[in-house]
Amino acid sequence: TLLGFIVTDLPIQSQALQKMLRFSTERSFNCISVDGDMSTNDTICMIANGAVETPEITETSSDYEQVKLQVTEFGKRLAQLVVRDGEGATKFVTVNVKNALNFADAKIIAESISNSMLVKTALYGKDANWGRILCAIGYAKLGDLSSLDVDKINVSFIATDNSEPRELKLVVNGVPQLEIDEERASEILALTDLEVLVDLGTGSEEAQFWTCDLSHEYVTINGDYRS
Amino acid sequence: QQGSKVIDKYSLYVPKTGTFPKGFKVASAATGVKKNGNLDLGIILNTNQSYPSSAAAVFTTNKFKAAPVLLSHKVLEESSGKNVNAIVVNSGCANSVTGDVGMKDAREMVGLVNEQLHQENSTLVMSTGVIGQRLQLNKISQGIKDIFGQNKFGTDFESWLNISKCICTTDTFPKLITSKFTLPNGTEYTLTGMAKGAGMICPNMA
Repeated sequence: TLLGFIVTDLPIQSQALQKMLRFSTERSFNCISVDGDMSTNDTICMIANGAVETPEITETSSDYEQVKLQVTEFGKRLAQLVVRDGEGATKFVTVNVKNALNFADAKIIAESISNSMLVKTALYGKDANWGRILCAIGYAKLGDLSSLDVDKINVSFIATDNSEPRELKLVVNGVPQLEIDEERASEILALTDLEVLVDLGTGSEEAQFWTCDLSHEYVTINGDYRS
Repeated sequence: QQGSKVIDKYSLYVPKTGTFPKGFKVASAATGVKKNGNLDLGIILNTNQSYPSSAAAVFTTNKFKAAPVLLSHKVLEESSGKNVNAIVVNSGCANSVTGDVGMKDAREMVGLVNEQLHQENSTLVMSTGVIGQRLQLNKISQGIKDIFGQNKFGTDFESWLNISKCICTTDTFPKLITSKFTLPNGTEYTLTGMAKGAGMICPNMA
């Protein structure tokens, strides 16, 4: 179960606050997974008490957009801590899907990859398994397939420690790179923080999703849980 | 041995200090609901009187919504998100799939805090933990009374850290972040956030 609360001393009108929280959640707390399970209790609430002397922020305020984006980035930071604490997690994984036809498609594809047990176990095993990533993209529950073009899709691992070469291309324009630099792949996958980059090449929208690997520890924790 | 590289997540991700928003105070207690005796009840309170507070929330879209979810949603609807000045949270028991009695128990939790605030519809409630069990209301009610009766509230870092601990279940570290921001007109404001979660995580809240 995910519970969370954000409090602020800014005066924000309640409708504006609700809209802000919904926007932020759609790009933060609704973009995380540990095990693909949705709880009966998940709740994020927010209170703005106006203790700071400044004009009330409504949806038409000039500051509304800035505060909304600050709340969104703040929500991302908090949401990512939950994934970092995923039961048995040894890897923190950012799944970046870009150049999609629309945000919803990008998010659905990122979620599909993030919830694939085979992708998550491959990452736990430090296996650059592009086939499982492509497979997860291929069965994503998209409304239609217009965001997917098998001849334009690119899948890479991105090194998160700023080492070079940063990008390890696994699939280029739909063609798997069979001569992968195994040594470089092992270096990148040995890091705690991983990034999977999927470039769909069919639009300009993008979404990020955060997940973790699936380890034996997860099974141990949840196997002997007694309710 | 794959996972052998153990990371000290606590020292990496738990702050050691922080500045917190004006006009909030927080309290936590160990009521005994958690078998290990850890903190398991927390209350956030808005003490600012200069502005009718605003509240908002997003909730799970799971079909089997827990009693605290249904009640908090109702409070927000009836209050239109205005003048909600408290959040009460318990961990150790999710009060989920508990039917009418679960709703009654959640209402009692909210009622106890509203009573202290001398206001109706002013408290949101959250619960997390084991599904399908009733809240041990005797312990939680006593915990709420002790928090107010002994004025366990504080605004210091330790108080904020403790309330982020009291909502934990299988978490290995409390999740607390706080940041200051500046508006174009130079006004400084603060966002403080707490979260819990380590398993059963793939929310789709609306």
